[in-house]
Amino acid sequence: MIIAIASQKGGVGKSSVSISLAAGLARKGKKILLVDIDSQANSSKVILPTYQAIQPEETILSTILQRSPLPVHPTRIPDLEIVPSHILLSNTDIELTTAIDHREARLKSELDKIKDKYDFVFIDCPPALSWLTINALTAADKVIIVVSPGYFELDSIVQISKTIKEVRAFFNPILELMGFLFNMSDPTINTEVSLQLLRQTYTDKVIKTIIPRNVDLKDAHFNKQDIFAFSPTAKAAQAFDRLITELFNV
Amino acid sequence: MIIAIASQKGGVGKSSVSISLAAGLARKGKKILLVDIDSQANSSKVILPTYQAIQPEETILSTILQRSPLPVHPTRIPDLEIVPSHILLSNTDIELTTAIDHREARLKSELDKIKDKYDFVFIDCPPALSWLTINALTAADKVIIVVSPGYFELDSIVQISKTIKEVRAFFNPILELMGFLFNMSDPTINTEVSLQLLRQTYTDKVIKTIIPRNVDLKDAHFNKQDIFAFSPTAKAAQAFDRLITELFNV
Ligand SMILES: Nc1ncnc2c1ncn2[C@@H]1O[C@H](COP(=O)(O)OP(=O)(O)OP(=O)(O)O)[C@@H](O)[C@H]1O
Ligand SMILES: Nc1ncnc2c1ncn2[C@@H]1O[C@H](COP(=O)(O)OP(=O)(O)OP(=O)(O)O)[C@@H](O)[C@H]1O
Ligand SMILES: [Mg+2]
Ligand SMILES: [Mg+2]
Repeated sequence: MIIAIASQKGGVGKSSVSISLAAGLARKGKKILLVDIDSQANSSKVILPTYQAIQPEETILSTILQRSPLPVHPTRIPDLEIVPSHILLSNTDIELTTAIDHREARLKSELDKIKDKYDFVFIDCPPALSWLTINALTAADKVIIVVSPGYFELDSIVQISKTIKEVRAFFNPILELMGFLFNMSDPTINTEVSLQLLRQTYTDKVIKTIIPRNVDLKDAHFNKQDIFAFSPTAKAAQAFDRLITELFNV
Repeated sequence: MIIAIASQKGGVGKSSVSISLAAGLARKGKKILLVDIDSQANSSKVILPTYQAIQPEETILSTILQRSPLPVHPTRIPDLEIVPSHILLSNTDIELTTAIDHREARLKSELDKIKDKYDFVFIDCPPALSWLTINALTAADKVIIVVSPGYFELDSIVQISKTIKEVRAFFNPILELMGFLFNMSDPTINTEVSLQLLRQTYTDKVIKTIIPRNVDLKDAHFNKQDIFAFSPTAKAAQAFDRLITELFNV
């Protein structure tokens, strides 16, 4: 199963969720691939100890630009592999926009060749409704939309929902919304109001497990670790454990 | 003076800072224009009560795509005007990438015609190093890079600094870094470490005033208000007041 982790809104936790779900499932013995299609390469820099030494052709850049096979790298976690990103990916919209071939399916055509080796594939998306995000949604079976508290964050759901409908209509008829994941929940009225609005508007599509705001997650990233390696008893680690059970029955 | 508010990293507070500086200075009697060049239109939706009724040709879209004059709208705050954004702006990278004319100067050529009516112009940028951000940096005299605590956030400084150098070399020789603004500071070791690293690495370029994490800011946005209208005694309002004094001597 291929799952895209998306939101046009910046900083809601797409990379943190991608890393945590991928690492969490790998630690439970599932075979996992994490695909980083954001030119910031945040997931890549946390999960891949050798990231600084990697050449552009060993990243997703070569798949998007030259349609080469996906460069898969092992990580410190036995059952987790990663396709890292590269800053030059920020220029690929140029290449993709002018391409006359199926520019939306560059990722899909290569991912389909290797997806059967994995139980789950996660795709960490950039904060944009660009051709890179469309590539991720075209390659995916399901998509998780990450939402954090606030007006801008809730407002962003409208547009990503439209993009998902368009991708389903034009490029990927099986694409399904897995749900809205509420992240960075804290004991404020703002969080309460945000969660209430989300549940009123999208009811059964709101994932039950909520991820609390927990600075351990930020500290883990500084240490280039996933939350389970950094602090397995952290509130965020426990919440991601519950999330994995709810979504994947593992 | 034209100031771009930028960062490739999502969710660090670009829109919140743009709104707060623009509204804060306008309330002190300065003539202010806020230009929203992010297709999420977050600043537009907070500052412009009539945003939902606005047509695409009354937004920055017409300047970027058809090189029309900038559509300036009044706001509830007397000395604050805004050029709103539009979701269709997310497709403009397509238009800008294939343009043979000065695609980096679409904003500058129109903003230069009206900038003398204002004491300050602020440009709220998207979380990307796209042609839209390059347009903002080409039009600007100065740029403020917003940084919030965390590894991803500090890491993002490297790339935006490169982009600023490139814009200065190719498109805008006078572009100057006004400084790094530390936002969402909270009483954690993560914040302490982040601020320490920032000050060690960039020393005199780090703006002295720090904006604390303050949920009043999020609540203000829900109410489609700037922080000064929502709660003038809020910690964030007081911090933005100090910031305005430090940066603009007002
Ligand atoms: N539940 C949480 N509690 C505390 N901090 C969090 C949580 N989730 C994410 N973070 C932190 O918040 C910041 C933003 O998260 P992250 O970078 O994962 O978001 P993103 O959506 O991937 O951002 P971008 O839009 O830039 O790709 C990071 O510093 C991250 O470590
Ligand atoms: N100092 C602060 N204290 C608390 N909340 C804040 C603060 N600054 C910004 N916020 C909130 O954090 C979230 C992210 O801020 P904002 O949307 O302004 O960032 P941005 O950099 O413009 O995001 P994007 O990359 O999506 O454009 C918003 O919900 C905003 O209300
Ligand atoms: Mg990310
Ligand atoms: Mg913004």
